[in-house]
Amino acid sequence: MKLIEAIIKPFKLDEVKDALNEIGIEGITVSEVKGFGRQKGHTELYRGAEYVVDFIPKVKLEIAVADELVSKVVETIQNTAKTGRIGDGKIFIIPLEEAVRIRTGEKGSEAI
Amino acid sequence: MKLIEAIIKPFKLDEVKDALNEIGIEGITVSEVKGFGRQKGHTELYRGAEYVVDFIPKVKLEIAVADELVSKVVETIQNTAKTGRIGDGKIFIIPLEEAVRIRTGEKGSEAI
Amino acid sequence: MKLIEAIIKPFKLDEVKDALNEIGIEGITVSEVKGFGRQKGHTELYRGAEYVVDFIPKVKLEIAVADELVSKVVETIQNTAKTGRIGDGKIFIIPLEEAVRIRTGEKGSEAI
Amino acid sequence: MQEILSRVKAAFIGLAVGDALGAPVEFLTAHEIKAKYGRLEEIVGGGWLRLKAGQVTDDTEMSLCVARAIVAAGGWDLQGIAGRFAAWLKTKPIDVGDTCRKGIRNYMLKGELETPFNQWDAGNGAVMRLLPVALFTMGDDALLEKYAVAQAHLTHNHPLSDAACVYFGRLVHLAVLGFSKARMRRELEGLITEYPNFRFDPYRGLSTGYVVDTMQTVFHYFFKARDFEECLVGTVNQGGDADTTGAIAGALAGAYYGMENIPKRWIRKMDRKVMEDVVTLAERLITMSPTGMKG
Ligand SMILES: Nc1ncnc2c1ncn2[C@@H]1O[C@H](COP(=O)(O)OP(=O)(O)O)[C@@H](O)[C@H]1O
Ligand SMILES: Nc1ncnc2c1ncn2[C@@H]1O[C@H](COP(=O)(O)OP(=O)(O)O)[C@@H](O)[C@H]1O
Ligand SMILES: Nc1ncnc2c1ncn2[C@@H]1O[C@H](COP(=O)(O)OP(=O)(O)O)[C@@H](O)[C@H]1O
Ligand SMILES: [Mg+2]
Ligand SMILES: [Mg+2]
Repeated sequence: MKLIEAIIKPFKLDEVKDALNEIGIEGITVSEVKGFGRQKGHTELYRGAEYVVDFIPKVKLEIAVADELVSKVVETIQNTAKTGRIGDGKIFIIPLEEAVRIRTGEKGSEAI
Repeated sequence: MKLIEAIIKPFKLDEVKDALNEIGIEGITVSEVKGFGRQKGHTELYRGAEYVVDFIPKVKLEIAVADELVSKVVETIQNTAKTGRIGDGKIFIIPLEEAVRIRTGEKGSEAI
Repeated sequence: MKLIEAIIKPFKLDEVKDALNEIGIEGITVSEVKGFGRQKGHTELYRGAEYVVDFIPKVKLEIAVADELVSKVVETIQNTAKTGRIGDGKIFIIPLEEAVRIRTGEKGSEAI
Repeated sequence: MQEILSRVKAAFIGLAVGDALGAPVEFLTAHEIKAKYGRLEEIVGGGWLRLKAGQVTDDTEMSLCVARAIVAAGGWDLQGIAGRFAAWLKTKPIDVGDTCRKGIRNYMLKGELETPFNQWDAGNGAVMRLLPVALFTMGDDALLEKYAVAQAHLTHNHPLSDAACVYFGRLVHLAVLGFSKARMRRELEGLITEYPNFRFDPYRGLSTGYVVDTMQTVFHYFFKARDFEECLVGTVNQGGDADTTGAIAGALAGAYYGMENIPKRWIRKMDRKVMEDVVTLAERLITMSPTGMKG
């Protein structure tokens, strides 16, 4: 299993979630984060306002997936979250040694 | 060492923290996150209000632990965070290659 | 590649970011978290308001780096974030199997 | 025996008083203490733990665990000490050192009574709670050495910590039995020969939780001062791990100078129950010791 972490532009969240649902992925944990990028001090449009601060609001997705789904999930996120403009974000793949569903005690890919 | 990440129902935080304290674990990093689950569109009670939105507030715990403590910690979180009802959450075990205590420079399981 | 996660005191964020910029690191994802540890919650002045909660506000940095930069980045964070007082925080090194730059599709250390 | 009884009570009271006196300035530097208090000479509370004046910390509480375990068992009981540390940890104490926590957890989860050697274990967490072992083994150096190291290894397994425990215990024995400071100073030659790091003159002013720094500070102020108050005030105003240097210095100075020399105004500020407990336990421990048994 892998833990896929994706940092994306906030307005892309619904679109990415829908695209993931389309390929059968429903479990996602989302957090609001601040991004600092290689392109510092740029202005980005966020909720209709231009930011000239050095951090930009981003959204982080964490999705635990079975190995065989990884490339499909990465491809889906990348295609949907991309605008081609600076700040689109990153996808990270982290090894996931074990997963447990708290409600049932199920482990492994049954749990996610 | 492992980094244990647990996504749980917010009202369970204190109980889980106390249960971890009983086994000598005090260091935890907590974040507020939003959960999207397999059980979509369900209503969950959160601070006395019923949510019909598709995301549910969750709390994420990150606990770095020495290898020999992992199963005890996972068991403790699972037993305490469980209600048996949908949305109880997940426990993920991620490999942790190194840990450093910033204050002293200690490394490895001395650092956590 | 590794994903470096650092939990630090909030007032140290700018200093740590500047020190990382000095060594050529610009991409960082930051989240606000709550810390539980040996340093106890109490009335603290945080953004001009007094808090009497039992956790301490911390800031979490996530920095994906190529293997050869890891020790430099860890050393930089540790030297800058340290005050020598309890609660300075932790640095965790997590294996990163793959990274993708969403905007371009680049992979590996090109992506970070 | 009356003299001895008074000194052992003073030693344990001195430990608690030193802890409460130094705790409000733990982690401050000598400069910071000077800026904030001028000279700290009263039990004031506050500090990073936000203590009430006269409140003790883990230094006294862990010492109480050791003392109570021995008294309850009527003799040496390492399992009992470990069990009491574990019970104490679950009460969410005001502070617990990182190395102590790890060792106690090791016992809680694996039942182990000895932590493996670790280069980072040269902190002062084992020596700070050594006093009850010294009282219980009064009159028998071999027993002191054996039990001092055994209880230390519950949490701290490092030769520097072991040496500090044994020699601190020896100084307490000498002080309680009425020996002179000169005799005590000669005793330390053994420690300094084996581990030159512990040399404390010239005193470098280091007072961190590293056991070498801690003991240098304690030795420096103990031999320099002319009475209990001067010893403790000097020690805690050095800052650093001030509650622990204060507690260890307080135990040694109490053992040497006796009850009359401990400032009444400090004792009045202390938690009542703690004061009663340490006196009762000190008395029980010395009665159980080889010296006490000889009567
Ligand atoms: N090395 C990195 N580690 C972690 N997060 C990063 C890293 N580099 C960038 N990010 C995150 O990705 C976001 C976008 O990065 P940026 O460099 O601005 O643009 P792009 O991804 O289009 O090249 C940043 O705002 C930050 O949240
Ligand atoms: N694959 C996953 N990856 C990351 N987080 C997940 C995943 N599946 C679920 N979660 C998190 O766990 C929470 C509970 O999941 P859900 O499917 O609603 O119920 P249950 O865990 O009881 O089966 C979600 O709200 C989300 O935060
Ligand atoms: N085992 C752990 N796993 C994850 N985060 C931790 C752990 N221990 C501590 N932390 C984080 O580090 C912060 C500082 O830890 P603390 O014990 O207060 O002091 P110090 O790091 O100086 O020893 C905590 O507030 C928490 O955010
Ligand atoms: Mg203390
Ligand atoms: Mg101390």
